[in-house]
Amino acid sequence: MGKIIAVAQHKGGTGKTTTCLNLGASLCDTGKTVLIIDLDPQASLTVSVGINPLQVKKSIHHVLVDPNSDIKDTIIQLPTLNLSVVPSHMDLAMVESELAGKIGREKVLFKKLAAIKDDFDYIFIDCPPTLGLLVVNALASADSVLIPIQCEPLTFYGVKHLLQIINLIREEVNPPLKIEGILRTMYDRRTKLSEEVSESIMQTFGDLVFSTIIYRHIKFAEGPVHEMPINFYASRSPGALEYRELAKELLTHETKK
Amino acid sequence: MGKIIAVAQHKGGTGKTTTCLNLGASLCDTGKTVLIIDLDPQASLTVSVGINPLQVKKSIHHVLVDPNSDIKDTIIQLPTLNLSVVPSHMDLAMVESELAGKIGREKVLFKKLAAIKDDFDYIFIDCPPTLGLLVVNALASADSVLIPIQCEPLTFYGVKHLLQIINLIREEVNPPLKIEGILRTMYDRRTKLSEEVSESIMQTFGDLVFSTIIYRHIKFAEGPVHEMPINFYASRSPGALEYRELAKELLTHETKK
Ligand SMILES: Nc1ncnc2c1ncn2[C@@H]1O[C@H](COP(=O)(O)OP(=O)(O)OP(=O)(O)O)[C@@H](O)[C@H]1O
Ligand SMILES: Nc1ncnc2c1ncn2[C@@H]1O[C@H](COP(=O)(O)OP(=O)(O)OP(=O)(O)O)[C@@H](O)[C@H]1O
Ligand SMILES: [Mg+2]
Ligand SMILES: [Mg+2]
Repeated sequence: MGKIIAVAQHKGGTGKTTTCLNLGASLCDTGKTVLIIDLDPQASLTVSVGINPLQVKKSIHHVLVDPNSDIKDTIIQLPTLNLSVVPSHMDLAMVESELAGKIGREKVLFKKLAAIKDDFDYIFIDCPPTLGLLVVNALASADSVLIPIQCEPLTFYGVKHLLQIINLIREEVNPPLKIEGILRTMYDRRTKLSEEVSESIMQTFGDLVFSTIIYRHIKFAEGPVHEMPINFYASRSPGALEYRELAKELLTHETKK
Repeated sequence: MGKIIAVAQHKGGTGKTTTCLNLGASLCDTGKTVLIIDLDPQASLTVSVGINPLQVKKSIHHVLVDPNSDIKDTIIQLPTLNLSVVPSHMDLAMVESELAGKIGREKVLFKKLAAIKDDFDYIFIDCPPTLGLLVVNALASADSVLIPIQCEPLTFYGVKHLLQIINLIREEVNPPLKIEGILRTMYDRRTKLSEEVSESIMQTFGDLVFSTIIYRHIKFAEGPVHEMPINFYASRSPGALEYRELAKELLTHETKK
């Protein structure tokens, strides 16, 4: 029933958190139930919805390291935002060493998610900018992975490596893993560079690329100040419209390869 | 003789690599000798100077995991750019597990740098967007740490945590570690938001903050395409002038606390 989408991109600052929050919120607006799991020790997603990570009693960290924990105990409902969130905490940074050497450490999240997979239409996993154990867990538990690519050269160069990891996860631990799509983000209309990188993305990844483009709009950066998705504080802004468009596109297309 | 500066900021995409490259290049222009160590498995710095990480025979990875390796064997001189670089490689991502449990694993880089510390006026260490073993090594071996802060809320919120880690490193492994300065980056003049975050940065960190601000200029993103620092492909652009200004400021101020 529920679809689990990992939002992964190891290049930093490419719009993963912004995409989880605003795509998630736009799907809620169409009547879907959405949970977002903040899997980044920096807890940007958590902070962006007004939750203070230091005041979180049970975070995704507990879920991963305590075999007796239940992920349901960590879910925070945000009725005004119509979203649910599993918050993060900086202790999550220790997971790599806490689970080191443990058999089956790539599938810890997968096992825990089984308990709630059918409680939501969509479960987004906001990944940190790394390719370590946290991202491996996200990819091992996801039905599909959505890859935001900032329309700049460095992000584009790095995608090959991410796709290798995805293939490896598919072979070793999660054969059904698909690519939900590649999302061009932070496209700066004022520059030729974004256009060139966007064309390279289209040429390299063809049908995998969402038609919807998320352009650069400073309104997004205000999100954490308002502590809500853009469709609450600027619902008719171009940025809000673009994520609504993306939500429509997600609902209508089959997950590709 | 040589000064080692770690450029660290765990929030992604905040200008660490761009600062290492362009501040480094601007210092070269004043006659200083500069080495940049790419400590990020994504190898953005390496790629930005036209080196293909996949063709690198000896990278910083070898230096960290092979006790018999000599960092001098990894240095690539780039005479046209007047810079030297120790390249990275994606295998660096495995260092966390390769050095897990090894006594003294926080000071591996420190020991290796001793051999070349006096060969350069400045050694910059480009850090990945994490707070793991690689960044710990960088902070444990540095004389000072330069912290780029993108003028947006999420980056500002995260700085406290980074400063906690710096204090911890100072207490446990590197008492002389200072803060070189806090650098406001990617300041978007078109928005009130950058101004507000910049003021919060000034109020919170006072004298630690460089007076020089690096504004948002799309010319920076072209860097990896030209495979050179901005003062080579756009030497009279505002962005190039700002990093030259920063180099002057660095040379004239005492490293603060
Ligand atoms: N389309 C956009 N236009 C302008 N700013 C944006 C856009 N998308 C995101 N931002 C801003 O850019 C910064 C980085 O975005 P975000 O935190 O979503 O990236 P990320 O990939 O999750 O970063 P990290 O790698 O650190 O997890 C944030 O301050 C965010 O508000
Ligand atoms: N002042 C600036 N104005 C506009 N673009 C910039 C500026 N500084 C950096 N950029 C661009 O923003 C992107 C991110 O910058 P950069 O790679 O230097 O950040 P980073 O902190 O090293 O990222 P990561 O966390 O992934 O290592 C790059 O494409 C870069 O060219
Ligand atoms: Mg994020
Ligand atoms: Mg970088």
